[in-house]
Amino acid sequence: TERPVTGVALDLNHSRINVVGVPDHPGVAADIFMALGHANISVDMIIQGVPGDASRQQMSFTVNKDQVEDALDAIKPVLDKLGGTAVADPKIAKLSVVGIAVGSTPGVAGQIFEAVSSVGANIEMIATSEVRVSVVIQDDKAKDALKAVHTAFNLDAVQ
Amino acid sequence: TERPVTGVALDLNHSRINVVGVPDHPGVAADIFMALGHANISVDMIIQGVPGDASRQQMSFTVNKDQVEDALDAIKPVLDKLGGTAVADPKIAKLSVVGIAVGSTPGVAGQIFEAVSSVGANIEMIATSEVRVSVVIQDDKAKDALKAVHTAFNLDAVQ
Ligand SMILES: C[C@@H](O)[C@H](N)C(=O)O
Ligand SMILES: C[C@@H](O)[C@H](N)C(=O)O
Repeated sequence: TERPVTGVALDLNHSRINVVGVPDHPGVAADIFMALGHANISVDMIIQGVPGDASRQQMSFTVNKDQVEDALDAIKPVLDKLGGTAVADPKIAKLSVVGIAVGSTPGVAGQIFEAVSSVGANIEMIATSEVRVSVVIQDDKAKDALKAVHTAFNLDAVQ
Repeated sequence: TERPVTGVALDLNHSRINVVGVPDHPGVAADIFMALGHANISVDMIIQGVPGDASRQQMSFTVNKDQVEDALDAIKPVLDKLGGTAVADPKIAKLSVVGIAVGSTPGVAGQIFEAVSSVGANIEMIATSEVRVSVVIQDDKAKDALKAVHTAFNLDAVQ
């Protein structure tokens, strides 16, 4: 497609929670996220990729900044029972780049990562689908990273 | 919303590649995915969540089964230069559950994980957005997991 990238949005409303050292067997993710559901907490992104140490798994998720304490409270009993710890990071920014086949067009994700890193922003989380590439960085470089992505894909041109 | 989940799809066309032990500084993700782009490899999902050991990062991505060798060849020079290793798993299945606010409606992700784990399938990767929850499991339990999600959300009902 001529224009794999059609927009980019900056989200400063969420905090990240990293959960590490949980057992890696069926039911663990269900327990954690059912607990959040019972506490009526809306989860923006869930990411689980490569495990931690042998037979322990880890995951990150993001919630609204004003729900971090409630989220940590909700999962504490689950982590106490299963083992594992949760650590919050309130100073994140999420950049989401959207477009038809943005995730699947060869090289586009690489160009997005290059634009973000060009301003010195370290990419802390990545989640992509065919139509959306989301990266999480520290919020101090968020506006620069947003500008760099705009420039890399000519998004500041008048449409 | 009345029906946060409107569909689920099973994808058996992709393999996973885990990249571990890469440096955690700006430019690393760009190098890896630009190399894949130059090799014209389409990446289906990229997931990076919690780091590995101190100052080393890790990520998973999925490519078409028939592109695994090309993908490993493409990133080898990058990993040789930066440090890090890549390991492929060809026997994965990806279940994607879609619907308005499927990711953000409290408890829905937890119910999806519960359905998948109810058939004994271990959840190996998770990536969610507001409208899509994707989980990766081993392919031997894929059909059972698909059925369980259908049942959990009444998706086999005639619409
Ligand atoms: C590991 C990789 O994501 C690195 N943090 C980067 O910004 O490119
Ligand atoms: C860690 C967690 O995802 C676990 N593998 C599960 O299936 O629930």
